[in-house]
Amino acid sequence: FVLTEGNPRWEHTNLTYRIENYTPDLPGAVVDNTIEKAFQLWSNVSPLTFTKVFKGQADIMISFAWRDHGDNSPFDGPGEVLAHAFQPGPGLGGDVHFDEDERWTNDFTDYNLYHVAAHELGHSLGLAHSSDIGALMFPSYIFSGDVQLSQDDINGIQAIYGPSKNPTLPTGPQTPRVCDSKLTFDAITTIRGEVMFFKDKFYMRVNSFYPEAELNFIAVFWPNLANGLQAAYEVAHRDEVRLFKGNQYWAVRGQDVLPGYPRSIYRSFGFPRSVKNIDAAVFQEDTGKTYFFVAHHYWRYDEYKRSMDAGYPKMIADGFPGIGNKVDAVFQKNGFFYFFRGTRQYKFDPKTKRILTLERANSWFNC
Amino acid sequence: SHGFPAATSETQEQDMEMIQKYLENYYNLKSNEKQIKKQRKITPVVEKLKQMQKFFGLKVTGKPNAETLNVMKQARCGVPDVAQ
Repeated sequence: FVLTEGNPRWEHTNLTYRIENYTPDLPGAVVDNTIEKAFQLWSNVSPLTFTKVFKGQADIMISFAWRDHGDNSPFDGPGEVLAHAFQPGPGLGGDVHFDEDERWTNDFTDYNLYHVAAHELGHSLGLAHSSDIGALMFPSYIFSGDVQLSQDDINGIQAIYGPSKNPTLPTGPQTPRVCDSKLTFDAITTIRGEVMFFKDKFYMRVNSFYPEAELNFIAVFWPNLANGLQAAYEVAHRDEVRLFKGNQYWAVRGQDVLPGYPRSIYRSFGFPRSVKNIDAAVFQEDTGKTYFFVAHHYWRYDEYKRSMDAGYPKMIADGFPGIGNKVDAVFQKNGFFYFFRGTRQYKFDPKTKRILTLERANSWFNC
Repeated sequence: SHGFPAATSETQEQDMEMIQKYLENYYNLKSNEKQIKKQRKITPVVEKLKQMQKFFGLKVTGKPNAETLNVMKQARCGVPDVAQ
């Protein structure tokens, strides 16, 4: 996180705010509720309180404006700059301006007012932009499906105003760091020749424009699959990737979610109802079989016959000796299986059923 | 890059105006600084571009590659990324 240059802060903690005008894009009551929720994010984790006033000068004045609106920072029409806010202080200080040339929404279509308001209020309270892509104070607009303060944001506001009076010490999600030696994964798959790693709300992939690996929100590609993926695999000859969460799965082709999903793993693959979710999955091109890993067992599914092979489930420890009895994630590349369990990665040859190498989970990221 | 596979082509450097404006708005580049194409040596624009690439966790090259342009095209907050 970064504190605004000069460390401006409000000397009183019981702040007032006033909504001077409203966007026609949303009902007034929705705007009122959205702004109130945005303030609550910050009051929940700090000693600050926010009271709404309806006339006169409030500490934080909120308005929707077009183009040149008299503060020497004109807006630019649709897109690009969405809003801005001023650091704590008298008059214009603390005020928030939204660009009325944008379309303001309360869902995941552009642009979500709650997300932008929560960000701008961070400036009104003394925070500058954070380079943590998972932080609300990150400068670019990325809506990941829900609006919450990351641990980075919480650390920032508490550096200015101290902790909240709430007994439970609030915590927020931490953005994975690709070179963290303790990094583990929820799911991994190949996709059109690349390898995509999933963790919480984020994906990671090797990309020549990044020193270590590209990390961003899953929502950037699949907005309604924003987080908590548990397994994924690619059926390359169909240019299809299947993403699993709980007892459902989605099929995607590039960035497009195929119609008719999510579907049930019970109906589509024939899993017994005792299976509540899939830990990991991998398609083996030269046999046309997909291996599903669930707790200590694994199933084998025939993608051509579209049915589960007989004689399953079997014990993972028997079918894949040496990798342990549980799998977090797996993908296949050049005929080898790469199994991930915690911070360990096993390169496994399914033909000889032997482990070839043991690596750290994040060995793919040029750390 | 937001694409499969990730953007791989170096840009033809055709978005010079956007780069210049972005760095002026958010990285304190003075508007009288010449653009990249007119200079061969290290210039304030290259330095500011590196500052922006570092902030966004991109490879710090000082060159306007596809990924850097992709970030610059994203909608964002109007507050600068560095102190004015």
